[in-house]
Amino acid sequence: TVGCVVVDSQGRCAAATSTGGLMNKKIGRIGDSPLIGSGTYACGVCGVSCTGEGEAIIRGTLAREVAAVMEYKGLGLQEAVNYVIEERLDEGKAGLIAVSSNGEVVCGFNTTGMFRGCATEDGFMEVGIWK
Amino acid sequence: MGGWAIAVHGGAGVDPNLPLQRQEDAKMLLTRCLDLGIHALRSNCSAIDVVELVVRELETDPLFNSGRGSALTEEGTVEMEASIMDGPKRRCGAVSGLTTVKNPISLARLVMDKSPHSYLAFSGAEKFAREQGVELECNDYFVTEENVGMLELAREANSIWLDYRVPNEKCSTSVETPLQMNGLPISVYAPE
Repeated sequence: TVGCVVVDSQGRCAAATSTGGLMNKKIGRIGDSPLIGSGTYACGVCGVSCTGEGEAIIRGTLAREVAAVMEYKGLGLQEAVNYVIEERLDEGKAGLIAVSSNGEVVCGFNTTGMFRGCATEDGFMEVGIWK
Repeated sequence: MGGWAIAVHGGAGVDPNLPLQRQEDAKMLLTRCLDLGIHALRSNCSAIDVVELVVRELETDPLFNSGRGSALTEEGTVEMEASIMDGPKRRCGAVSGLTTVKNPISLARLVMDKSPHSYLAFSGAEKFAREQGVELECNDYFVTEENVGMLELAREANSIWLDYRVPNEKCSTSVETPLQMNGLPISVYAPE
């Protein structure tokens, strides 16, 4: 699974996710990546793209959950991502990247590693795999 | 309001023994995709255009599990899916079950922009792709030798795998391993 989230200089957020799914999956199996609100979500507050155990991400409506706790609990982006990864996955393993309309960028995961990279307008740039 | 920001990912659940060269290859691809997105943002492209542009690059490179280099089904074929969402008006597009579309994310974008729906799948999505004139490839184009090998390992381990998960000794030899999904016994999901 691959994904990208962006907030542009006008504060507009967007998210995109694409995948081949799981190795040895059944024909016709649909995972979280195409499901809006699970693998991908964007609104006026944030943009989110998820990856990992699709069935766990679907059950937790993971991408929408980040936006929901920001909207209803008033959490910042980092808190929202931490909360969702720690509280919404049950035994599932997953990771996500997210941006907020005020230019923050966050990555969270509870797997052994996650291929990710991020950059901001003020010059910050990071590429990583492990915690 | 802050400035622009971008993040990309190539999947979670990485084999702790992934060879260093593979790790470097992955970091180089992620850096290349970030640079592509940064250049577009500096040229004032919109967020929705930049996420599509970057995911297309990730789909075209066979390194990660999407587009070319996608994971294989139990029959050794590729079935791809993707979705895209534009925050300001919460417009969205999604596709599933694609077998010939070179860049699934661009078809998802066309579903969002050029169709009255938000999700098209399997033969309907392939028909829409032909109507929209997107680039098509035969299914073999998406299959890589490495993934054929990984599928064999998954079959031997009688399990279903996330990206980059290679069986450890015990599960590849113990034939009584119950069917696994993402490395967990299928019973974890059975209630659903």
